[in-house]
Amino acid sequence: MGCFTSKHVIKHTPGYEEPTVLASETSFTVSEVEALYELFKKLSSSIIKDGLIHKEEFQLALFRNRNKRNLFADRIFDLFDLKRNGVIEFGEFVRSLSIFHPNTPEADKIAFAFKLYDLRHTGYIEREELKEMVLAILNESDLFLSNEFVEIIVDKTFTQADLKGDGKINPDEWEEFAKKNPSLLKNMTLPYLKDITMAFPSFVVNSEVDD
Amino acid sequence: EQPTSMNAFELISMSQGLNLGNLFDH
Repeated sequence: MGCFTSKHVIKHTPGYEEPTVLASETSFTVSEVEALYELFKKLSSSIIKDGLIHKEEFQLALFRNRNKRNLFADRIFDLFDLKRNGVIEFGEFVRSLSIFHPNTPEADKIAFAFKLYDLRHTGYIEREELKEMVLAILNESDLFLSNEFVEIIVDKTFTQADLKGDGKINPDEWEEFAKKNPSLLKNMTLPYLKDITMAFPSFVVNSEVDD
Repeated sequence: EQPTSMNAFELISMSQGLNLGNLFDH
């Protein structure tokens, strides 16, 4: 006679990946990945209860408003959506957030920032893209600068970063520029990711694994 | 610091639109 024991049947979200696997590939510990899973479950069920983060849910979490969008939130969502299927799965969430971990190598942050700013996926940051991003920031911040000043800022930046002078910033030029100007990577690190379980005790779950 | 004294990427990196911290504020 067959014997089946079912002490705990844990139903995970679609796209769930084992914390031990994700911890081995990222800057997070196993218990931190488990804590992130608690956060992920909240975010991914805030509107559509399918265990996947849709863009509206991402916007709701970022802005407290499901309909508010901005250029950078769209870009970050697209970069988190590694499979390019319009939703963020748990593994994608953890791997992408890991870029922002203080212990993640600077080179990874530089590469991620380049992809973020390469709006049209041409492999370069082009002048028009940079201007578009500056205008988006100004619009978002309710700051007004005349077109002339925006042109000055963009021109000045290209003078410093576009070493070949071909009107576009390639990944090597970006890397060099970012290393010379560390403040550019400030938004690529979230200090509290270093110990999520301390910073966000509400996400702490009883881990069965000792890190 | 005046916006015009920064380079464009510095301006962008200060953007609240890039602040992922709100994801954790639940």
